[in-house]
Formats: sequence, C-alpha cells, structure tokens
Amino acid sequence: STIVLLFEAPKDFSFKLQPGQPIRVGEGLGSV
Amino acid sequence: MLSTGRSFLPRPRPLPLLLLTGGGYLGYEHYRRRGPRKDGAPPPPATPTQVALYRSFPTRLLSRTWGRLNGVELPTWLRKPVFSLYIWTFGVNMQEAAVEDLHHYRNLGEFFRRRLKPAVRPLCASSCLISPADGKILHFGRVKNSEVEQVKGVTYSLEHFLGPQKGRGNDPSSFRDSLLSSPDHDLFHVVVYLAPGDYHCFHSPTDWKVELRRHFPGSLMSVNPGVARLVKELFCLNERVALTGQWQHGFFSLTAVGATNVGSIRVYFDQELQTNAPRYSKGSFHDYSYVAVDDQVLQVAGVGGGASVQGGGVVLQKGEAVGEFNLG
Repeated sequence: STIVLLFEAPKDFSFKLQPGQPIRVGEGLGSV
Repeated sequence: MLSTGRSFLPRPRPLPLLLLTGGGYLGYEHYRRRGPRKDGAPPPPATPTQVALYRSFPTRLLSRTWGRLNGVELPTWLRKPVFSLYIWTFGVNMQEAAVEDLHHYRNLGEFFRRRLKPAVRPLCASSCLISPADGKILHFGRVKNSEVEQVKGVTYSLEHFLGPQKGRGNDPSSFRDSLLSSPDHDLFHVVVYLAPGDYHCFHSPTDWKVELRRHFPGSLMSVNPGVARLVKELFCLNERVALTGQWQHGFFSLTAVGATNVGSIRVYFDQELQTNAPRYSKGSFHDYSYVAVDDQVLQVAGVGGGASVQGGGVVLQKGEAVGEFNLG
C-alpha cells in the first residue's frame, strides 16, 4: 500500500528527505 | 476410473491456466528486464500490452479472498507459529506493538491492524509536514506540467489521479495551476510505500481541513517499488481514496492507494466509505463532501476518532490517526 501527499506550499518549501529512506509516522518531511 | 470411462486427464480450467502462463510470462519479463544493464540505466516501463495482461488478472477477487481467509479465527495454539512466521518474513518489530502477546490476535487481519504503544512515534515539532505512515520514501519533489513522478522517470497524470476539480470548467490554465491559490506557490508531492511488515495505520501529516473524499474503485495491482518502476500510471489504475481540502498554505490532499494484499482502506471519520466491493465500474469515482450543506450531511458523515466536523469540513490535527489499510 502507498500514501501519496499532494500539496500546495510556498516556492521555498524544502524537503528533508532522501529517496528510498525509511520513515516513520511523525518524522519531519519538510518545512517552509 | 478406466472402468467408468473417465479420462485420466484433468478437465482444462482456463483461469488457473491464464494465471500460470501470464504470471510466468510476466515473471520472466521482469527477470529479463532486471538483468544487469551495462549502461546502468533503469529498466524501461512495461508495454501497454503487458500492463493490460497484468490488469486482466482478477486481483480484486484474489484480494477479497485473501481478506476472507485472514478473517478466519485461528485456534489459539496456531496463532503464535503463524504470526511468528509473518514477523520473521517481513521483519515486524513487535516491541513497538501495543499488544505484544501474539495469542491476543485472533487472525492475521487483526494482527495486521495492530496498534502501537503510545509515544513510540513522537511528532517532529519543527516541521509543518510530517510522515503520515511508516514505510519508505519512494519519491518526492515539485510537480511540473501536471505530471507527477511515482518513481524517477515514471509518471502519472495529476488530473487522472485526483479526478476533475469542481468549478474548473473550461479553464485554459494547466490542471496543476488550477489547484494553486497563489502564484507564489508550487505544488509538491511525497510518496510513502508501506511494506507488508510495517504498521499500516495512517495519520494526519499536518493540521488541515478535509472537504472532500473521492473514492476511485480500480485494479489492485502490487504497488511495491519494482512494480511502480514498470507500470506507468499505476497509482491512477489502482483503487484509492483521495481526501482533499485545505491547509495553511492552500490545497492539500492525502491519497491512500490499495494493493493486492491490502485491498481495502478505512477512514475512521467516514463510516460510509466501502472499498474493494465486488461491484466495480472502470474509470468511475464516488464523491462525498464533508462540507456541511445541511444537518443531514453531518449525520451521515459518521465522525469518529478525534476528528471533528465544522461547517467547512473535517478538522484534523497533525499526527492524529486518520485511517488504516486492511488485508483484502
């Protein structure tokens, strides 16, 4: 199963992620 | 048998034959494509014929059968060996489970829906957006030209994925632009893949208000990263539930995409939602608005958990449990 998030954000929104990295509920995905 | 005149040869059965030959062919193709490539390039996506062949498998029927099988109550003595095998195969961390005693779970379906101990998933306070689920980041980034990447280089149409938007009419701007509330904003996406051993509830990734639920009945192909690399538009073909609304920066959506083994999706505040039902018409979708038009709408919405309905939709807090995936 998969969860897809699609969202609007200011252009300077930045992700704190690496492709393929394991993640858990509550861990930060990104911020403005 | 000879005396009764019956043949030793079994009667031909087309469905298992199709499954065996088709599965064998796809397996061979997958193996051939995944073979070492001298240029290091990723394997090319499957052809439309290969995707059509895969889609012709009765994945929905298989999924529901799998679900029913896993709903059968196991005798107490069998629970520990069965669940231990599952834990060992998929690397489940039972130390995090709210109930560690395997005898407590009556069947694999219940075990799959296990809850976690409180406080084992602290919420990141410095991020306005947190992960809604345990899993692996399949892909993320900025959405360009109304095409979203499910994995690097394999895309799907944003419009097919979310369906037509209300009030758009003959708007000449791109679908992506029509979702944005400000020219200073962009559209972003994140894909989280949940493996069979992961905790399968999903939580609210931010503070937001859900206005609409759109249920797309569809195929139930595997969504594992290998298949996502091969099947273009996989997320538009599979059964899914899209929750859309608003957050502090404008448009926001969370979509739960089903798969063969995990075919049904539950949303705690929506008792009306029924997924992976036998009746299915390709390309259809069913909307349910949480925006109160009158009192009747609020009554049938069936709000549960910590969510609350206000005049403009269902208000969700960051980290709040929203729903779960179920076997079959």
